[in-house]
Amino acid sequence: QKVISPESYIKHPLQNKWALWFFKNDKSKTWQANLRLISKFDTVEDFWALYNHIQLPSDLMSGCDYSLFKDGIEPMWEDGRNRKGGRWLITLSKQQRRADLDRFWLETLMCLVGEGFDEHSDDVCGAVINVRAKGDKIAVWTTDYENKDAITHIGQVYKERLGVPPKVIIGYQSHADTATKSGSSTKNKFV
Amino acid sequence: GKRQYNRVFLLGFQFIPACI
Repeated sequence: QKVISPESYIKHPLQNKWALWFFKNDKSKTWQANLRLISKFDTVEDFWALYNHIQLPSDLMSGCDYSLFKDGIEPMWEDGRNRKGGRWLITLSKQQRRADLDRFWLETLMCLVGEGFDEHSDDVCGAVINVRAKGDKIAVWTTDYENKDAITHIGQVYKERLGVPPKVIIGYQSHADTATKSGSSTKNKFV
Repeated sequence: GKRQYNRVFLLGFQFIPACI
């Protein structure tokens, strides 16, 4: 009789359970009504089963978002874990949709599910990709804009993982500042 | 400790059918 090693049939558990959300812009509905939970997963295998099954960001209609958040955190500023938080924001040029968008998003997902920010991964709430005609955006959301050590570590690792050149500056903004901004840009708390 | 997986490890599972 053959003994099968557990490695061949037990799926690889992730540190956290994650929820993937989809937002489709329908102006006749409220923002919250346009936000749908797609699925949750907590293993490497189930992450890929979901990822391989859904459309790439570059194939989505303008106005759509994907959000990947830890189970129990809703992808909105109002959630208790986001209220005092902020985001590292990557803004992409129109040319980058073809070259970088899908690659950046997959790398972002792998940073999250693989706990790529070391002990500071606990500060991560999730990530959001906004597909927009005027320019796409990807952001990693963290829980507390005052946690300087966590935020700077996450920013440095994230920039490296995306392969963003050192001379390109990325900014971290609090959700409170984003929510109350008057012009088109929010001031950076960290760069 | 934390279950940390690097990109090479994760990518290695992308096209392996999972036993469910």
